[in-house]
Amino acid sequence: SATAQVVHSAGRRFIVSPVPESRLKDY
Amino acid sequence: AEDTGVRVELNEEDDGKKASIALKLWVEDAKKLKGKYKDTGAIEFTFDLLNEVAEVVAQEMVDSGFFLECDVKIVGKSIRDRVALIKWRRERTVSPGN
Repeated sequence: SATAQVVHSAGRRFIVSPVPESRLKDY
Repeated sequence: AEDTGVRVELNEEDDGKKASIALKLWVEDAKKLKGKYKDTGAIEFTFDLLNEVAEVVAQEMVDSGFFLECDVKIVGKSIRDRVALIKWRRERTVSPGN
């Protein structure tokens, strides 16, 4: 899958994933 | 809520009990950010509703390279607004008691 993990020095885990479909909005 | 251009949504069903909840954050309108945003996708993370502060998590995202320092307030506000909504919903669903 197209996910990646970034672990902050404070220990928090950020997982990067594809943006949901709902991002498609009118500009 | 004010449109910050940054969207934060629940990333799991809220059972109303867990203190720590999964959230997902992504940029809907990069033009609302002050800094140049490098599109990396959506950021999934957990947030402790009782013990954590939205602005601290926003700073961790900046430190991790997702956003520039100048946008920490926008990101923090976006998280804070969503957290406030989650807490408000929980309070509404809790029985007022006897």
